[in-house]
Amino acid sequence: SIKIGKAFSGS
Amino acid sequence: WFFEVCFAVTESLNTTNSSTKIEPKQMKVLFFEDCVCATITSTILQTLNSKVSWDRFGLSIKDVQVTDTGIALIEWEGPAQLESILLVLHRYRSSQTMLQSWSRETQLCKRCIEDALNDLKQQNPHLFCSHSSKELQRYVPDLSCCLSKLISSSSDIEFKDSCAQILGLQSTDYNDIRSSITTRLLQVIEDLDKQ
Repeated sequence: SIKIGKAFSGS
Repeated sequence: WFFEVCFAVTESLNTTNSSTKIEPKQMKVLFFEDCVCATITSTILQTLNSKVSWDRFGLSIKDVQVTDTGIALIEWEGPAQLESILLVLHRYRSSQTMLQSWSRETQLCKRCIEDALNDLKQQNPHLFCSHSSKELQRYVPDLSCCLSKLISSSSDIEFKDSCAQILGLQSTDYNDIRSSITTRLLQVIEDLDKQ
């Protein structure tokens, strides 16, 4: 099974 | 700078041979700059290689290489159930940014990768348990055994009943107490690791 982890970061 | 990071991992459904030797696997890293696929930069490579705290997620980095097409291949070791990891990084700049700050870029990139790993870990704590928590888990059988022996061998009925009550048990049987303490300790370690 496929698992997804995501994130965003900005200054 | 702005970063967007996405990990796609696959978990092996066949865990019967999970106790056999751990072999290094390869993580493919794709890099996009302003929505266009580009050659991964040396700053990002360095961040991946030495700044990201992979051990907090139960992973060890063995080698980092870049292919002719600009894709990074990272050799990693981790839990046997973890079959493959694909990492996609997207970097773009705000139009108002005048100065490039490499240290700021490294910080942002590191934070974004760790946040994405944390997102995975919250959903799959068993796959991304830190090295230090794995170390702690090794003491659980001994500690549970010791505590349950202490309780079940006591001649103080009131003390035994009170312990069983705290554990939510009806009996003061050694095996019941040991199994309850084991489950609770493992849960506490997992909860603390997720934090």
